[in-house]
Amino acid sequence: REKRLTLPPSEITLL
Amino acid sequence: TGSPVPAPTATLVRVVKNANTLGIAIEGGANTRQPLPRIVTIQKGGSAHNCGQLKVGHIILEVNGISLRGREHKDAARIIAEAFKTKEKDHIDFLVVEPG
Repeated sequence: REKRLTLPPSEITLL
Repeated sequence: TGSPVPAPTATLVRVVKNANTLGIAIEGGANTRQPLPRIVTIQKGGSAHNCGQLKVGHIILEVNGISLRGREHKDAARIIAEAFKTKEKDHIDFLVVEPG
């Protein structure tokens, strides 16, 4: 069974 | 195959501040799916693009010797922005790795 990703995706910042 | 995966080699990339913008977009940071910041865009005409050595997909380990490990996205972005803004140096040193 596939392990679920529980961490959220990140926002993206333009620098 | 059973060959071991070689450890990714960190590369030090010096970006000279020769444009008005750094010109990278990053994603990731502590407590996200991407725990270290990753370059997702490099804008033409920015200092990073002019340098020619940074690539989309590079993961940033350090900025001017400051480790980004354990830093949340906003903190990592602030460190990079301040490194670009400061007049103390005409360049930023990025320690990057290719994703494994």
